[in-house]
Amino acid sequence: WRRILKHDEL
Amino acid sequence: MNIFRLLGDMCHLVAIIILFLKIWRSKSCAGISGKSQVLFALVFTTRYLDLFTSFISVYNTVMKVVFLVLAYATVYLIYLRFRSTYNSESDSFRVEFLLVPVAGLSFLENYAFAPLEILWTFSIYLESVAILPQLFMITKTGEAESITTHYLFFLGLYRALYLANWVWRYHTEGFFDQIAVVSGVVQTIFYCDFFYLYFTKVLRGSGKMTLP
Repeated sequence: WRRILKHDEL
Repeated sequence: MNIFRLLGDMCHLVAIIILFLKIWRSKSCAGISGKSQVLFALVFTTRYLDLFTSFISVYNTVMKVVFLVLAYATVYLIYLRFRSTYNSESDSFRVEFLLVPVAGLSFLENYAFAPLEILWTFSIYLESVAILPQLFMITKTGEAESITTHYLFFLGLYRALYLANWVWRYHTEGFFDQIAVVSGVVQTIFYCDFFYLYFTKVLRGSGKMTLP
C-alpha cells in the first residue's frame, strides 16, 4: 500500500 | 533523457498549443471534441499527482505544470468561454464506455496496489483511448479542419516518438515499463488510419480533410 514508484516520463 | 523522448515531449507540447491557439484565435471550438479534452485533463490530473510526492527534475516538473494548465485552459475555452460554438450533438461518444473498463483494468493490472499507483495506471490506460471521442467526431461529421488534423498529427507523432524512446531505453538502460509500452502501442495504432488520411489528403490537398 505504501509503495510509491518513480515514473520519470511524462 | 534521449532525443526521441525530448522530441516526443516537444511534439506533445506543440499539439496542445496548436489546439489551444486555434480555439483562442478563432474564438471557436467547432469540430473539437470537448469530451476528449476533458479526458486528457483527467489523464494529466491523475498522472501528475506525483508532483506532490516525488521530484524528478526541473524539466519534468515544469512540463507537468504546463500540460496541466493548458489542458484545463482548453477545457475552459470549450465549455465556458466559447461554449456556444461547441458541437455537442456531434460529440456523442459515450465516455462511460471508456472510463469504466479503464478504471476496472487499472485496479486489476498495476505495479502496486496503492492509491497513487492505481491513479497513475488509470491515467496511462485512459490516455491510450482518450482521443477516441475526437476521432469518432471526425468520422461522424466526415470532415476536419486542417488545423485540427495538424493537432492530431503532432499528437500521433508524440506517441510514435515515445515508442522509439522505449526501444532506445530498453537497449541502453534495460528499462522496460510494461504498462506504458503496451498502452502506448495500442494508442499509436489508433493514429495509423488517421496518419494515412493525413498524408494522402491534408498535405496534398487544401483546407479540410474529408473522409471517403
